[in-house]
Amino acid sequence: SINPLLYETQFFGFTPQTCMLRIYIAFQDYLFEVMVAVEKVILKKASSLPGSTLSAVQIRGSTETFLRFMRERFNRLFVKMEQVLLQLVLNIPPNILLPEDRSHEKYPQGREDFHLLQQEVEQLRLRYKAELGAKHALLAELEVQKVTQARLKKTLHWFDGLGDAHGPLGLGEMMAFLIQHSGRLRSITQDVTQKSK
Amino acid sequence: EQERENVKLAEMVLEGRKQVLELQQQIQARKQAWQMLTQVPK
Amino acid sequence: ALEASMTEIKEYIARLSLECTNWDQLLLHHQKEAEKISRTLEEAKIADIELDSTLYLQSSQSEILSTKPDYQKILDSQNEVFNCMEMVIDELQGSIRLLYSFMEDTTQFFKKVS
Repeated sequence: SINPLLYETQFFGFTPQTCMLRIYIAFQDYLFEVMVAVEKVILKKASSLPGSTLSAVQIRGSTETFLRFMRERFNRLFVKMEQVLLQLVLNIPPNILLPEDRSHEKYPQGREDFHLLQQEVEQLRLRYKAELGAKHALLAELEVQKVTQARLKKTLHWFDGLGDAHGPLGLGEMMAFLIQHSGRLRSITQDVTQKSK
Repeated sequence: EQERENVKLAEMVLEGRKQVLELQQQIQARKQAWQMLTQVPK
Repeated sequence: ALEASMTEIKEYIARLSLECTNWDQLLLHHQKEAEKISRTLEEAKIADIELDSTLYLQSSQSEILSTKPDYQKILDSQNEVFNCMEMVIDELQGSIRLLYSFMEDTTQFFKKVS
């Protein structure tokens, strides 16, 4: 039976099998590259050696034999390496719960728990409705505030037109002067009236 | 998310209420200053 | 053996796809519910229906919303301010007229006397 290694895939973001396959292919590619390089060197050396009877075809044959041999060795070793990596590295122990799955720790055990979950969902729905209502109410108040502030600023602006906070410039002083002056005039008038009598 | 948005909106509303109150107080102060002026000639 | 493995893998894929679809459908269901709630409130707003205050008093901002000032009263009080100012200015005008008339009378009196 296949173990699909789903939890490991969730954690790593790739399947362990794909990972091993990629490693295998990488090794294979490298082996092939090395063989090609080695063959080139041998060809060069063979052609430069005096009295060499080695042909390119012979060298190619040997290279292919060597490659086959290396491949077989590698495949055997890789089986062991794959086992170790899958068991010890690309593996999540069965008792481990990933942090992202903490909400599933207490999986609903039956009808009761499911019923509780449904109640919770309904409560959340009501809370959301209330919050949305609050948002509309707050936005409405902001609109009313704008209108009210504009009206109040208009009134203040009207007061500005009348003059500063103590009335039109100098009104207070002028009034005080007039009253003082009137007081003096009154006493002078009384004085003159008496003297003229 | 809606709760977070509402907190920001509520802050704006409180600020707006404060401004309205300040404007009202300023108007009251101006009105009272003018009213005091009528006391002078009395 | 290979065929059996392939069948098993196909079964896993089918099961996972089905679970994916179910989760997506559940999410869609919740999103639609949320949209429905939002639309109902928008329609009420457009139709200018007054929101039931009990609705948002359950929200996180209930305290702020329940202490809303009476903005209409504030706006209405501006009339009172202008009425008051009219009286103040009338009174000031009256006082200044009185003072001028007194000065006029006094000027006439001194002219007569002199």
